[in-house]
Amino acid sequence: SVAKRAVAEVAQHDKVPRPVGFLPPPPPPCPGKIRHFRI
Amino acid sequence: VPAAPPGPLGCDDPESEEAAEVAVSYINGRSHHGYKFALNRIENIRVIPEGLNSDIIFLELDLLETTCHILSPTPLENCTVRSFAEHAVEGDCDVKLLRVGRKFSMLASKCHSHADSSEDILQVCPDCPLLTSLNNTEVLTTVTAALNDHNSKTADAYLRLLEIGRAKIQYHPAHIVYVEFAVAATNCSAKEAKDNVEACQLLPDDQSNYGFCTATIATTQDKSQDLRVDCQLYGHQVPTPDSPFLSRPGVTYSQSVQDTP
Repeated sequence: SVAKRAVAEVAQHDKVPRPVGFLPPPPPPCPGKIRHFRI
Repeated sequence: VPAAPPGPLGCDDPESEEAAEVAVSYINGRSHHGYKFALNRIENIRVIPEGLNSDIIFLELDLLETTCHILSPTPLENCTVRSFAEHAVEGDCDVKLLRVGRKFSMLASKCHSHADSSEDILQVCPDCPLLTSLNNTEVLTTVTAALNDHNSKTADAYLRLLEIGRAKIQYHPAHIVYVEFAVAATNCSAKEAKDNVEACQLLPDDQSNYGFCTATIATTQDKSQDLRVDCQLYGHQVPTPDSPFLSRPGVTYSQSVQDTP
């Protein structure tokens, strides 16, 4: 009989390491910066 | 491998800022009412390729009113943006430019300006004076009294009112009316005007001498009034070409749109 093997919780050290040089997504291109204040 | 096409222009890219600077200079340069506006934020930019090395650029700009009247010779970069507590006025502009190579030229602009909401101001500054209508009776009385007071004391040219730029009224803790108005020198001295004010006409464009006045009238508990006036003339400047208008809060003007073929 085929038993579904419980997938062990991935141990911390097994977590897929982030690729080297992973950069956060660039800020959205617009709207731009506020130069004085928002009203 | 051919170079990948450049990504979409971001609102803070140098090229976007260059285009916005051309647009703001155009809007201020073609306005002859109210105050100069400065760039506060580029809300959005859209680039539509137009052909070899040329694009149509649509910008949505967020401007803020400065304290420089539009007739002031002060360069925009030296004009202070009106603070939030002074009851700021915002301009929203949609502009269309043509870019050929690195050169931008304006095709059309449409602007709408509006004052910040009184609730926002009072929330931050309960006693701050708020903008009031320019044809408010107290405002008109204050402008008239201030101009008469200046003309009665000056040894220079007799000044005539060009336009009221803005007016605010404070109710607490004292009742104070604040006005700002643009003036122009006439061909009379203040003394001559006493004899025949009808003869005093604005100087022709090639000799025009504009100025700006600020004044307050404070009314104390015992109903006595304290009037303060400060008028400064700019000296003669070369007149600028006519233009659409921007800085009447709440009013929308649009440039006659010359659509590109």
